[in-house]
Amino acid sequence: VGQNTILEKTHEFFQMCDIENKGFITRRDMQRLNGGLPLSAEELENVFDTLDSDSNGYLTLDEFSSGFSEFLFGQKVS
Amino acid sequence: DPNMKAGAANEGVLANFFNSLLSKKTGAP
Repeated sequence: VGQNTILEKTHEFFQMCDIENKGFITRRDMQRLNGGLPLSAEELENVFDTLDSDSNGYLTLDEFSSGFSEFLFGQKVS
Repeated sequence: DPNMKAGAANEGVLANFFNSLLSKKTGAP
């Protein structure tokens, strides 16, 4: 899977979460996904806490991308 | 080790999350 495809997917998924196009994802944004994804509100909060590496309450594209590459390759690639 | 368990659980929920986004994007049931 090419690097461009991964970047493209990362942006697509980030925008699926950041529906107000703010440039970051909040805990509330993740909770809103509860209806659209087969995950519970608690699991979505768990995902948010896992991805929010600096625990500042906002998910940046970089944090989101690190989590996605960890999922794809088993290690964080910023 | 409880930390190991928490790490594995987080990995699982992350995998679940990204797999859900992938299938939502591709429109797979």
